[in-house]
Amino acid sequence: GATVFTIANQKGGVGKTTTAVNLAAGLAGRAVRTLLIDLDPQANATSALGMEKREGGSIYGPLSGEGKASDKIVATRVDNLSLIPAEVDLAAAEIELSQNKDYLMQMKSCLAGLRRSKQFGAIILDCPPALGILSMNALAAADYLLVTLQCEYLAMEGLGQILNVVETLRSAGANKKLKVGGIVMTMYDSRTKLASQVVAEVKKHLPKEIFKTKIPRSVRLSEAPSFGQTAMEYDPGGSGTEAYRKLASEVMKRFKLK
Amino acid sequence: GATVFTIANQKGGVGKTTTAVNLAAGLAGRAVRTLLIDLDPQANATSALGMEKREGGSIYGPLSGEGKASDKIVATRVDNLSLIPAEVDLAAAEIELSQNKDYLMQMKSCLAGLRRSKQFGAIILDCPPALGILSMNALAAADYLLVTLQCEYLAMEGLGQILNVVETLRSAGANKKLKVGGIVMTMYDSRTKLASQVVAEVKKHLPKEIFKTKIPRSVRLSEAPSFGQTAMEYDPGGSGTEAYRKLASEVMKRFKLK
Ligand SMILES: Nc1ncnc2c1ncn2[C@@H]1O[C@H](COP(=O)(O)OP(=O)(O)OP(=O)(O)O)[C@@H](O)[C@H]1O
Ligand SMILES: Nc1ncnc2c1ncn2[C@@H]1O[C@H](COP(=O)(O)OP(=O)(O)OP(=O)(O)O)[C@@H](O)[C@H]1O
Ligand SMILES: [Mg+2]
Ligand SMILES: [Mg+2]
Repeated sequence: GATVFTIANQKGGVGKTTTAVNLAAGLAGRAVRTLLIDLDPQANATSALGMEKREGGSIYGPLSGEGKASDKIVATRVDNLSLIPAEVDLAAAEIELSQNKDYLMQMKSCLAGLRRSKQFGAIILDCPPALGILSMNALAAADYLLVTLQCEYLAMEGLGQILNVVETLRSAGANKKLKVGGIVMTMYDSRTKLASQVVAEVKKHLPKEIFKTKIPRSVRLSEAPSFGQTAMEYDPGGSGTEAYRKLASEVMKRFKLK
Repeated sequence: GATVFTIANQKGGVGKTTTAVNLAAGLAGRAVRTLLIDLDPQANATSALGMEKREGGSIYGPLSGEGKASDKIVATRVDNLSLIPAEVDLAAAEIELSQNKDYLMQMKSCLAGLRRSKQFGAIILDCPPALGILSMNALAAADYLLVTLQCEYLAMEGLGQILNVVETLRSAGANKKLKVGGIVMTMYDSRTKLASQVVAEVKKHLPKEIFKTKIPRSVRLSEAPSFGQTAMEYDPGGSGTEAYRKLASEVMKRFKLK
């Protein structure tokens, strides 16, 4: 079956979508059949892959009991990479789900069939910048949380908050086996003192979780989404692309993905 | 009385807080008595000014009918700059407010006294990265929306969404006089083609709204918040600081602030 990764951090603009898209593309490039699910009503992962937002095309229907997650899967231009796109109505899902008694477990039950099937080796969930009901659902459904942490801002404060949420979900029994899979350091600029201070601080607190691969700040990475291309398609030899390839192989090793 | 500016963009990490803090500091430096209200449960504006999150210290109480906004005002180290800090519980305000029939107008009524009084010339609201109930309340209470737009990402799609929300609030009568006060282009890197393309695109669609002042990408700007300092305090002669001073005088001229 599939290993489910949720990429979350309530802080905005810290590289969640850039990591979701390029890690997924990196795994697909290594022949791991990967499904990316866009949970952000902004649909940035959907447009970064050159795909359209379609009304009724997202996981929103299945989350509220209409249709199956597998019906929403679309192929992308990238071999081995499939997508469930986002739609604007996903924002309404937060309010609708909150009226459901089991509001935390809807994603988990939506993905149960996909997780058991041999169709995918990895399922990656891209979250919006908030610890709202959609992100909580994604955490309750995940095997591992991957946190992207920007090296430009002493973001430890936000990190503490999301780690607390993981603890609460585990102890409340919503997801007993949820683990912090890893911390991805993004937008690393080796010319600044602050970047190495943030990395050193994270290593001190979470030595086993932090990934060796650091994602450098790279203009090409920030340009690729405007053309609906992954880093591998837009800038195959670039430093950002190379880092995401390395991250993909580090993830494959750490979680024994095939 | 005071002019109320809401700084919002549902896209994360586009410089909302950096602009809220440094525009407020820039106006305060020109002797405009300024109040900054932090509406983000992450409390980034609060920590960027070196202030503590305090339970019960935010606008949350007044929004749900307990206490007055003026009771929550604290002084900062910066002359002419006061703050209503954020607290983690603000995240609960979204759910609580949604159960109130007049859920959109709570912020407007909270600020009514402060707006009429001569205490402040400008009130600035820093929003979380979402178009949830807190941001909607901030828009319903504002005279002007200021949108920060990152030059690194073809962010026009998100811009269209928030402009639609403004239209809806105006036509629904929630805030008939709300105007788009301006678009602040942030993280402008003159070495990249994409940055000038994004600026040209925004100028084409919103020629009157876009501010002349562009905020350059500057490492010093991203370091200042980790030390709890404004750009003016941390890097008085820097390019980012100079840009925010220029933006402050452009805002004073455009909105006739004293
Ligand atoms: N390593 C990098 N180097 C340069 N720019 C980057 C890098 N990673 C991301 N960016 C740019 O920074 C911005 C924020 O990244 P991204 O959208 O991936 O963050 P996010 O956490 O998903 O944001 P949100 O909170 O809105 O979902 C985008 O413009 C993106 O292109
Ligand atoms: N002009 C700039 N040059 C360099 N870095 C910047 C600039 N403006 C903001 N930053 C950095 O980019 C990151 C995002 O900025 P900021 O927190 O102000 O955005 P935001 O829109 O308020 O984010 P959120 O959506 O989480 O509220 C921060 O690390 C900040 O220090
Ligand atoms: Mg994103
Ligand atoms: Mg902010």
